[in-house]
Amino acid sequence: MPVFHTKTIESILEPVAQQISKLVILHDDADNGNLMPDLSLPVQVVQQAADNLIRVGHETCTNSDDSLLKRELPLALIRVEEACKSLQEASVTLKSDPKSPFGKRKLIEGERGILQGVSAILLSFDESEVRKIVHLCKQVIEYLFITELIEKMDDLVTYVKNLTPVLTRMTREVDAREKELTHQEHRNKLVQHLEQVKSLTPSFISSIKIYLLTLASFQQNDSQEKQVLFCIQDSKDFLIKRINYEIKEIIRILQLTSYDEDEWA
Amino acid sequence: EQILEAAKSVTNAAGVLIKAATTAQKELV
Repeated sequence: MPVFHTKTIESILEPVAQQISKLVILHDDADNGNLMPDLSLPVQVVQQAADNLIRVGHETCTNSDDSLLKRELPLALIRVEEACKSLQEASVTLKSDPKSPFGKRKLIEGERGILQGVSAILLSFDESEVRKIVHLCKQVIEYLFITELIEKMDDLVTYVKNLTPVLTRMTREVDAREKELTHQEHRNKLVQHLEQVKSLTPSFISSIKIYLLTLASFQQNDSQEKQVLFCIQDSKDFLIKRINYEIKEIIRILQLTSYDEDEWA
Repeated sequence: EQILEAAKSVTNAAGVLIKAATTAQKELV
């Protein structure tokens, strides 16, 4: 089971996460009396990078219309800010007393804080990106349920013209997301459901077309034609339900993380 | 995205800091 659910998050956090465990092992006994080097310069570099991240994070919030991101991201940025304070404290303390157990503990605390803060920022941002894809999926679902408004061929042309770009974008985004995931099971499921949507959509459009053609030649008194019309209507509704189900499954999987093991139990 | 690059810079810098601290410790242990 991968620890990080996307390749991007994994590439950013995995190296430092491994190093932190080394630091913890070495400092397991903070009173070991070993001397620490002057860490002012590397701590300063972390501080500068963190300042930049905090600035970019606030800009991201300002430019986003995602209310959840606007609420969660600043909290994660504060965690990074707090972690930097611990690192600064560690640096000052260890400079005056290179054996200081307090300084060493502050160093570990700061490093852990950086990892947790950056992790929270990445998760918050990632969830916001997922919400954008989910929004696209929901737009496609909305389109599925307005077929009742299609009364003639011109309407169908307009319908297809409007649906195509949203559906294409949804497909592209889900496809890209699938490649980003580290969890193989989630990836497989996304591929399966997306393939279903792709293969069902032409049949769905055809069913509307056949329905309209049949409706155009419909004789009020012909019971046999009436029967055929009902069958076509049923087939169209069945396809709508199927595509709706597939997209809802895509949404569900998009919102899963590696930690949602119970979902797959 | 800018935020991902900025986050990467922070973890890289944090990695360098850990290396500086642990290398010195290893030498002394």
